[in-house]
Amino acid sequence: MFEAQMAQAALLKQIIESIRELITEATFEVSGTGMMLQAMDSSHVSLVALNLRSDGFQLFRADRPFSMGMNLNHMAKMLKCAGKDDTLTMRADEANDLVTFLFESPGNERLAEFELKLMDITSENLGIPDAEYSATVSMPSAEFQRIVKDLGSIGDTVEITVTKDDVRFAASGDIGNATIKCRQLLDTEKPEDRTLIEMVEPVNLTFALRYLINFSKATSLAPSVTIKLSTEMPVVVEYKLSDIGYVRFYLAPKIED
Amino acid sequence: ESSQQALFPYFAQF
Repeated sequence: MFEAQMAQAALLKQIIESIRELITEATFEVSGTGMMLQAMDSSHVSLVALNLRSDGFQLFRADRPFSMGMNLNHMAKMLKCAGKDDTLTMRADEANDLVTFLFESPGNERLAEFELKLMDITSENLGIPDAEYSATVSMPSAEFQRIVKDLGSIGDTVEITVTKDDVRFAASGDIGNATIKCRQLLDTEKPEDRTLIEMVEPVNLTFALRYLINFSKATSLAPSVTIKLSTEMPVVVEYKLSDIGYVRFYLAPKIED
Repeated sequence: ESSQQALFPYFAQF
């Protein structure tokens, strides 16, 4: 038997909205420690890793580990029926192939019950090494979204260069080119408005912008985003979900032929 | 021209 309750449905609504264009089907691995999901997009170029710790839920019970394969678009259809302030409860037992979503209004005057059919999804699971990164950049998530969208109007790829003083995003295309340079900024009103650059060694990598733009759909989940880079390694774009976990996006680099 | 890599070479499949 599995049961998990969130005080506000908004979080899960936003999480699914931010990943369902990249991956349409995914398996939620449930265990005593929480719910995890790991899935690659259809081109196997990017990967989403979601981790929701059990202690971040209002209530979390999983008698034994089990998997719930879901179509994220179908899940999103049901979550759209939840009010963002509704209490959200998920329930499933290994026996039947359904997961129940309960949406309870704040005044408890309305209780909605949706049952989603579960699916058998065979997916390659990838072992993601917990590596050290040559460069780690934290910045306001809205700023990162603006950068990738602005450069996306100039070219298809972005060259990211991190030195000890700044991080540079450069794009070029038919109409011309653009470079956006961000310097470290620590003394800000709110900590999440900081731009922090930790560089062990300089990096210079190229990535397809359309994936980074897609990742930035998660901007509403966290006020800041952390970008981790190492030469010739996939970039990690991480949105920390306060008190419960994270959504991490991985994207393989483009390599000069 | 640069070519897009897949994730497999970087992450071990298990």
